[in-house]
Amino acid sequence: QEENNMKDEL
Amino acid sequence: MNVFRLAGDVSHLVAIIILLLKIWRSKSCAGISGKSQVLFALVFTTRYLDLFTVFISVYNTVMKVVFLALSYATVYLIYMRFRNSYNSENDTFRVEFLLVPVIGLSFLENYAFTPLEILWTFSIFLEAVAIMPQLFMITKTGEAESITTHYLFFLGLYRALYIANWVWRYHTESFYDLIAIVSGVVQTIFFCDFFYLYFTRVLRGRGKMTLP
Repeated sequence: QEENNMKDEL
Repeated sequence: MNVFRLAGDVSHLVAIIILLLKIWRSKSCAGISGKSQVLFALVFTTRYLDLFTVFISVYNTVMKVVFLALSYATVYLIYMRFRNSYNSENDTFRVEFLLVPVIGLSFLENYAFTPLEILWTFSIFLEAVAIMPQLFMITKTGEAESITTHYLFFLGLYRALYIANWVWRYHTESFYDLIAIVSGVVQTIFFCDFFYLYFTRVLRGRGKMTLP
């Protein structure tokens, strides 16, 4: 799986 | 969202509130490192720049605003309102020794060479070392008030819970954010020495934590 750095974390 | 991340955010909020209330009620910031609090305000500022451009959820937006507001309020209390009680003579950690490597690394190691992404990476790396001035101040004075140790406990616990969150997300949604994980592990490792002292001294009802 690709690194998805979705910024949904605080 | 999972229980580890929620517990982590709550722990983080509790830590920030413990410190702010301590300073406000005692009307003093003795024993508190203003430098660490400035670094935390910088962490939130550089990490939450997408506050107005990206909407994730009400929770996400509210927590970002709360963290920003409380961290700036803490810095204000230390450097303005109760500045006569600020122990600048003990808060002598050279923050440039933190900022220079963190800035350099965030330009070297990031997901995209864009201002927003580099600032986010900067905030992640900076958060890992932002507590250094406070821990240095405690080793220098040789003691910490028990309230301050509770603040540090919840602050250290928050990122430890985030590590559990990352493990959980890796196994449930194959999500992983390597920069956040590596930095979060380093950040938690820096608290290990404190955790040892916290469990062996403070929780034994010794009141103040005095270093050996």
